[in-house]
Amino acid sequence: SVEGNNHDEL
Amino acid sequence: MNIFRLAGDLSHLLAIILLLIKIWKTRSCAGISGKSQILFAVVYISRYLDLVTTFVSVYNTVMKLVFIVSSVATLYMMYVKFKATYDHNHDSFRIEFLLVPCFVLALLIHAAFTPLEILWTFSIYLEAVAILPQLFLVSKTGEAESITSHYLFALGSYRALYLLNWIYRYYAEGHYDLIAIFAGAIQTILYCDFFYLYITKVLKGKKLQLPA
Repeated sequence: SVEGNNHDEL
Repeated sequence: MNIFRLAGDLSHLLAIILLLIKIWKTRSCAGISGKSQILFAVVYISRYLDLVTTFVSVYNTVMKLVFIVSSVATLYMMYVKFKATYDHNHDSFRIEFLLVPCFVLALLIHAAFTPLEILWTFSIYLEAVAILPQLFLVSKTGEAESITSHYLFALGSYRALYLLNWIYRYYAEGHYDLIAIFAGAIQTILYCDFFYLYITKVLKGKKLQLPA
């Protein structure tokens, strides 16, 4: 799935 | 976390440190585009607003704070402390031609229509083109100090390493984000010309001279 709001990268 | 993303983050951190060293040691920001540094500050601030809403890890929080503080410190050194050495004649790229389209594109293409997500997407698109004023400045002056070229190499390498990180995460975790991948690919492609000059010239001890 395309990543939604959980951005765990810088 | 994987080795590609860690190497990318460390390369990014190295770039920021190299820039601060260059400006502090030479007490000059000659050859550095203040416009690009403004765009980078906008990128970090608009991307890291989630510092106040979500906690990912100590590493994530610390690095975000380091990037925000160092980009503001760079702006302070360029526009206040060493203002006299800022080459505003050559640093003439109209950054509004980057800011507005990136924001409009973020309103059109995003993963979710929420303020934080729109700003995150805007920062992703903006980061892809944020180096253009710097590359424009180097092309206008026709050369760059060696430490400036090391800064650009580290900065360009960081997103190239992130591309490897996204390939790894796709196969290892089934995770991918097309917005970040497309923007990251464009961002890395913009450095290709510079990478070629860096590898063929700077690594051979020559100065980075662009063909006039």
